[in-house]
Amino acid sequence: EEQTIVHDEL
Amino acid sequence: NIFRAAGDLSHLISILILLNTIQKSRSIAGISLKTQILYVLVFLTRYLDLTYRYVSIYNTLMKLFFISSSIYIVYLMIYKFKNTETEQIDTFPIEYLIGGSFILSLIFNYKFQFGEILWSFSLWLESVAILPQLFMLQRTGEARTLTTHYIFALGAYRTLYIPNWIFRWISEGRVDYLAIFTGIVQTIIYSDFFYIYYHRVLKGFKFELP
Repeated sequence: EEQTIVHDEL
Repeated sequence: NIFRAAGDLSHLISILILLNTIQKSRSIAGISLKTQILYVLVFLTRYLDLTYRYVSIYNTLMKLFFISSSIYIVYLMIYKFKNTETEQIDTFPIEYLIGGSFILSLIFNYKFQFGEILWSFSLWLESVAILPQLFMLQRTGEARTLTTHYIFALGAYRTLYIPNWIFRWISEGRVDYLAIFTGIVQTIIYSDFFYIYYHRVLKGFKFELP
């Protein structure tokens, strides 16, 4: 399963 | 973490300095409209995810602030304090920056999905968005001190994110390759400016290019 980055930065 | 907080604060301060400078002097002399338009594009493409992705109330408020303030600044520049003299030296060909960022975002993204491509596009575009402004400084050879503070605070934001990414890599194992790479590119673009800022503005001299 490919890991995606959580976009929690600005 | 402290780097992230300082980075965000610096980002916030940069916008406030810019707004304050424009409102107080009632002039946009020396400020690149093209750079400001690129920031509207950066914020819209990156932060419109707030309509379908919730992170935190802090995150949402910051995104709303950056989108609305950048649009407001462009509005001020075009309608309220229009300055044809400044416009004439604001000649950087931004279509290449936009086109290049778009192509790079199609090649480098975490998933070939609309939202992910937009996110990547915004990172690439942000890394070069200051170029028209720096180009203008180079042409005029000097700048108002407040303008240099604005550019410094804006550059410091992404620079401070670099230790934040290292910190998160160590503490959470989180590595955002795209953000890190574009953040480093952005910091390199600023490095020349940082150097002059440090040597002149902070020592009380006028910002003048050698």
